[in-house]
Amino acid sequence: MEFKKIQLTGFKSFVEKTTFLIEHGLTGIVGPNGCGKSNIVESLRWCMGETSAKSMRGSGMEDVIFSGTANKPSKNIAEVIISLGNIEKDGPIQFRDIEKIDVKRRIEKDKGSKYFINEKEVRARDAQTFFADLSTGAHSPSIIGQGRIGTLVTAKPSDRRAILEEAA
Amino acid sequence: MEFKKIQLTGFKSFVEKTTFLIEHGLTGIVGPNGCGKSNIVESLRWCMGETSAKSMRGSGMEDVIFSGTANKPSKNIAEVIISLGNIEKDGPIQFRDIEKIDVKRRIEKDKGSKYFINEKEVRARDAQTFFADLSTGAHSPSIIGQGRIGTLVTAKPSDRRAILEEAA
Amino acid sequence: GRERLIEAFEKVNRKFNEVYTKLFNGGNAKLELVDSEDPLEAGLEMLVSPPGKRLQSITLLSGGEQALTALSLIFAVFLTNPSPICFLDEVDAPLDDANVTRFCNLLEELVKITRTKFIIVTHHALTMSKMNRLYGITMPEKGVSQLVAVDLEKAEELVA
Amino acid sequence: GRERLIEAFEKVNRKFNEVYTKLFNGGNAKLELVDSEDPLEAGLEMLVSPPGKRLQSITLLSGGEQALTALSLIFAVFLTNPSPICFLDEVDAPLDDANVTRFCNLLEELVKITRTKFIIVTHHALTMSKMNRLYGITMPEKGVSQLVAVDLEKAEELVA
Ligand SMILES: Nc1ncnc2c1ncn2[C@@H]1O[C@H](COP(=O)(O)OP(=O)(O)OP(=O)(O)O)[C@@H](O)[C@H]1O
Ligand SMILES: Nc1ncnc2c1ncn2[C@@H]1O[C@H](COP(=O)(O)OP(=O)(O)OP(=O)(O)O)[C@@H](O)[C@H]1O
Ligand SMILES: [Mg+2]
Ligand SMILES: [Mg+2]
Repeated sequence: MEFKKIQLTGFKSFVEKTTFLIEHGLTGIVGPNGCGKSNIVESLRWCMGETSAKSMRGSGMEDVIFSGTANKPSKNIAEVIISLGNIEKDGPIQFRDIEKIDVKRRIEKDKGSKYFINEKEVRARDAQTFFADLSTGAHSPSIIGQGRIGTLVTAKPSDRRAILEEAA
Repeated sequence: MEFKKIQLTGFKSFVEKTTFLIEHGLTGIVGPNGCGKSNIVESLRWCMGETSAKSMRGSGMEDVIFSGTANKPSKNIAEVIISLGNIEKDGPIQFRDIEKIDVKRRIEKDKGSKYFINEKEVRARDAQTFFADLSTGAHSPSIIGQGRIGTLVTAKPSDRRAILEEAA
Repeated sequence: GRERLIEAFEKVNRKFNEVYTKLFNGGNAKLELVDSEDPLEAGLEMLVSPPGKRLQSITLLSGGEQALTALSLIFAVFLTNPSPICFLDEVDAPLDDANVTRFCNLLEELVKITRTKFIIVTHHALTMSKMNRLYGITMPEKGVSQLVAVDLEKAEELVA
Repeated sequence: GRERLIEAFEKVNRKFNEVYTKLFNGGNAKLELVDSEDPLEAGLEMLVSPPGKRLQSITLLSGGEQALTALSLIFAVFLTNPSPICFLDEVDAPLDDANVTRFCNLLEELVKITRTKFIIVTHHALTMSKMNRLYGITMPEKGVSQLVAVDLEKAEELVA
């Protein structure tokens, strides 16, 4: 199974629907300070089932909804879709025969988050398990947020051992 | 009163006596990773009376003594001297008529740190007060260690207020 | 005690907005004492918005924006009560080129206003080019630091 | 449970030394389980020495050395159990040019070994030059992000 793209709508500074393709090899994301690069990385973790608003730099999960600018009003809904292709039919068992899988997370002001896999509502836990079965996920060592690389060095040895469980 | 130079001997990666001049305007320190740039910044804070070994990246204060390399044996003593010039006779009262002031801190294995001002032994507190009277010091906002700039943003508001006391 | 702190707060607040708008080339910034009537017990909040953006919690700012905001407060305190020396260790690491340039312009201004001696540790070629002089540190013998004066043009080789 | 963890530990330990010596162009690195006989309760220690330097607490390492050491462990885990994607946000910020080059060479090797798709956020011109493609993010309307495909030569203008 392979990751194909991420679609963001109303997520932080991405107001209108933006599609970010996930392609082979090395893809660089560049741009000035504050333009939205880390927001894209966070949108991936958020859709994978991140539960900590603090790890997304907010105080509440609604902080990910576009909150408006001097010239644009805020939105009420934020949505991120991760699209995967399954041509090789090798995904987790219940998805083995499905060629295209869209995992969606959507948050609405005062109504909390909802998760969907191919438009069917699921629990947060199902989304998290789906990505864990692919050896990835919001807390996978393969996703390193800005400023996070030093934490491995300053971590307590017992916390650091947790990274081994990702290899097991 | 003005800062003139720092002399380091046996301090971390500075084995033999090294003299670093503190000159007017903007002075850059450059070099590859691990060559010793941050060690110089730490030597200044150490000599000013820093009491936390952790803030010097060590577990004990003796960690600042040169611990040897594959080809060189370790040392038993580390010493840093900050030299100030007082041509304008405007320093703290007890030093007002002295034209040259050397503040020295010296640590010896198993014997702890000693402080000296112009070769006369003083308490750590006296060195700290000396620099505080000059609006600087190990914890002054004017000395920003590597990776420390983010802490002001993530700090609790009550901790952040402490920085105002440096302005008062 | 309390009066001196309030007076310092007001001076720093003015400088904070001045420095912030220089580093961000616009925008808005102010300080606020919160959580207590007594300034000696209060917390210090930074309320800022980069140009064109709305006021939000500073935690939501980007890495570079947070660094510039912190520097604005540090330099505001510094301008209120200048130190004879200022050592900055890789504070430009998260900044893009445009912000590094504004940061260096600010340093040049500070040198004129205060007689402070600045020591700037950096890996940024742009920052190096704005310094009055450069010292390089190398390890010709592994694990042993050596200090050398550097020709500004030679700087790039040293960093690599 | 325990056996799988011990087996993972031994694989990761081998890879850790391999990756470390690539990133540091020498030196020595190994992992150790400490504080408990039971691997599920133990702590994980990294015992490393950069080329020519003696084994010391990793906290004493420089900013760049700590980043490379952490990356060595992360990639060792990654090589033991590859993910389909790997997102790295400004991990090259504290690195000098020589280390950025070694880091990029390692990425190119990892792409060949695993079929992982790498997304690298960076401000470093050297890193950009090693990418297969670049996407730029700008804010033509302040506060609103816009994604654009970038010509590798045009990258510098975008970052500034
Ligand atoms: N809910 C939101 N609505 C609108 N804008 C937001 C929201 N949350 C965050 N932002 C804005 O997004 C910007 C941060 O973007 P991001 O962290 O992705 O920047 P970046 O490109 O990674 O920059 P840097 O290079 O400095 O790390 C901030 O300016 C912040 O104000
Ligand atoms: N007591 C000691 N004896 C010998 N070497 C030491 C001692 N303490 C620290 N070191 C060495 O000093 C080096 C760190 O130097 P420093 O932090 O000044 O590097 P730096 O030039 O700031 O690098 P960077 O650009 O990565 O921040 C480390 O390699 C460390 O092993
Ligand atoms: Mg960022
Ligand atoms: Mg350093």
